[in-house]
Amino acid sequence: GGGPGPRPPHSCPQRPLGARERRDMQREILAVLGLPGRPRPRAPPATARLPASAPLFMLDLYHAMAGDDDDDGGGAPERRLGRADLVMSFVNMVERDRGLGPQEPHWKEFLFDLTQIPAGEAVTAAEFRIYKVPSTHLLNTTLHVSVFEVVQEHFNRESDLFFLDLQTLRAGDEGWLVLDITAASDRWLLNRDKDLGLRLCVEAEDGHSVDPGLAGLLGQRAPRSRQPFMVTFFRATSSPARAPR
Amino acid sequence: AARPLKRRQPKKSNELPHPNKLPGIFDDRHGSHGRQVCRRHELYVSFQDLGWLDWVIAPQGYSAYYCEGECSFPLDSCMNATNHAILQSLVHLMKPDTVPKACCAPTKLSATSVLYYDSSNNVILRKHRNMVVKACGCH
Repeated sequence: GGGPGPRPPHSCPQRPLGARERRDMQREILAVLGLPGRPRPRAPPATARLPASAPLFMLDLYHAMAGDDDDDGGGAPERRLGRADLVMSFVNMVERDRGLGPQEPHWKEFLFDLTQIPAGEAVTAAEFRIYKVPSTHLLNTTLHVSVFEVVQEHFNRESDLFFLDLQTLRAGDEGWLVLDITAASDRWLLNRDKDLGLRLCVEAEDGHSVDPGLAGLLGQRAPRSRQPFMVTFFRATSSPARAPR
Repeated sequence: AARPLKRRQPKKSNELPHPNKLPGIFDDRHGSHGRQVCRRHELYVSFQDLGWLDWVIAPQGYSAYYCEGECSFPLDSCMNATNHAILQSLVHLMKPDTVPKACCAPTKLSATSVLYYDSSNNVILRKHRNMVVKACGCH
């Protein structure tokens, strides 16, 4: 705060950092990593959980993102990441089936708790990923898989739905089905405390509703590495100002 | 007899050194006074040491580089380069004619990425751009 002109040189600490200083510096550096603090996971340690689908997918993304960390100067970003600087995957909390039985239409619903989304982040893309195995019930017919956002549920009539995406595939196909749910992000950012409901419907070529399970779409009862999850890509909307130490 | 007065030299200290003329590390003005010259240090933060591997999936640790030593510029030279450089660069942007560009403003910054579980079991991948000093002005 003094006037311009060289200030008397400070004598810097010449000794190695003490344990407390080292811990303070580490904590500050971890704050640079954007780790607000140490969350208390409610499940076993990370390494035991790794084979689950979402962590596997995110680890894949991490390697892609870490790969272009060094040339931040703007090389071509990894395609899926675009300019995202935060990616969150959400495991679904509740899964409801309206499947077996004569009444149509059949559907499968997933509820996601989005309360952890940090403020100040803008969604650049959002996907719902569900694994599909070859259907053992339907010959290799064409199927139309559509996903809707459940905007409002009513106890005495059908829920209000908002169409998000449609994919056409063969009953014998296998692999991850990626459905684009970005269009729902405006609504969920406005009311974070409300769970996001997604409804999945499958129709055959003739327009009849098909049970998603019979079509080969796996739900929560699938092996951990193939359970459905949602992934959202964010871009910070305001640059965080670092408080100088 | 009255002695003629000496003409006083104008004091130079009111002039801020022009950034291009800041003394560099090889300038003996640093060394010869025995002060510790600014050097780059590496601090490896091991998540294992911190006992955080039950929620951090990747990486296993994080290399932070920072400068420590005597740098000749008006700001507090005891801060680490990351803070140091960003703050100095910000102040220089705000007052370019009063605060020179820091001699160890980062010349190369890179991003850091970290993958971790939050408390609801969601997996989060966070990338911070321009956060880690890979090479700073002094070296």
